[in-house]
Amino acid sequence: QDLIVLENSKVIALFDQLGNIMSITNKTSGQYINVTQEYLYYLPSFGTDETTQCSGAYIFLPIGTTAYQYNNNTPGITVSQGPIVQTLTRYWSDTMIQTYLLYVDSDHLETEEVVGPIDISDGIGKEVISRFTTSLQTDQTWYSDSNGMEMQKRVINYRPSWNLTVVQPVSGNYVPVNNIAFIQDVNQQVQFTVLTDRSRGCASLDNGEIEFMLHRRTLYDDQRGVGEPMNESTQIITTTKLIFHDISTRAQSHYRPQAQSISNPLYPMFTTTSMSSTLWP
Amino acid sequence: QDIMVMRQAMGVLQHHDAVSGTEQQHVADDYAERLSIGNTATLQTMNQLVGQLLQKGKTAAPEFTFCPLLNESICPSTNPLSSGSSVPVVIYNSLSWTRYEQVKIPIPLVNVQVTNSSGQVIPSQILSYSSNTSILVFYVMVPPLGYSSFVIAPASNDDEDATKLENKYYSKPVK
Repeated sequence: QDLIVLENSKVIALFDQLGNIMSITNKTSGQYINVTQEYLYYLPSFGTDETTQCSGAYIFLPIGTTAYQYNNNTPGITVSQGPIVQTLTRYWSDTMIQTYLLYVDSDHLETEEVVGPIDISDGIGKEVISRFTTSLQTDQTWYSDSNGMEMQKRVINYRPSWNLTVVQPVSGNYVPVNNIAFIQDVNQQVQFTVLTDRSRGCASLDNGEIEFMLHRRTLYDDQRGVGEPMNESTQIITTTKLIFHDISTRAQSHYRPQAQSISNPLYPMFTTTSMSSTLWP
Repeated sequence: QDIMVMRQAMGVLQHHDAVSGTEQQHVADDYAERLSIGNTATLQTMNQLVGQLLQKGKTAAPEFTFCPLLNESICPSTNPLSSGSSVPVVIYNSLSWTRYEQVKIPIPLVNVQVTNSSGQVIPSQILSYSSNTSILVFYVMVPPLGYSSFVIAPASNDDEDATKLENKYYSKPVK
């Protein structure tokens, strides 16, 4: 009945027995955040009585606003402790695996996700998201980078330059994120930052929430020019970094290099030698 | 000139449907092929460059191999470990600041040790995802736009256990 703890000198991440994340503590500032994470999916629209518009490559159009649980079975949990990294792996199936990694002295928690191929036996397909729900009071606002450089303020059901009529409450609020997205609690002066390894869509549809599109597999052409369904049959392996920190200039300048590190990883090259390990260098 | 093919592929992939993912599947396959051909040419250039940097006197420049899909579970370049050979690894930092980060490399066995360029065994750890998949993790410090080299070698049970080394190698974050 014990909780699972991943802890280093800077971060404490608390998980329940099923490996669901519960909180992240920043040991430097002493502040903590309640956070849950779920894998959900939207049902892609395949047309209604009112419109023949389907969800596809150009158009993200879910049926309704409900996001369904992507994994209904209980995952197998593996926890490992080591001198460099502690891990917690949640295994639902070969098509859905999540691993949390906390490296020694690292100020962030990393999550590695294996998603897909998405099951299409229902004949509809799925648009799979990862949703974080936190205890932050975010005032209907979130931020994401528009081009990998400049952070843009996003407000739900609002555009700064025209009066928005909300037609689709989910996809109408999805915006691009290239590397960085975050939500802030201005009163507590804390921030939950998510660094992605690829461009995605993201939205904050409710207070304290932020969700990211992970993988889409739709079975109908959206009639916008592609001419075929976006039947993505691939498996993706993606890495996301989670940072909980204070709102300060120092903190803001800190995650930018981390985002750069994700998109410009260290590059190993291999050779062979018959020399000893001490002689070759 | 060798990497022009990659520059051309990158130019083609500025097309809006490649950026947004709104191309047909056969076009996506074509983009992937162009990138793959460009990538291979670029790796060959890196092979020549790093080989010449490591060439000593009149000895032949070492040949390098690559595992461009390191987020997968098998890296053929580390297979010589299973036959007892050491595998030197040179790590390139494409950013303009010193980086102190972990690297993860798939290896075919679970008992190895990592030596840095000073000949010291450094802490490392094995992550086992399954019975036939092991990932070696260790911290590296790499200078801006530069290289660091390490040697991964099969270890016997008598070797110094890297997991018990002091934490001194990763106790100094880079400013």
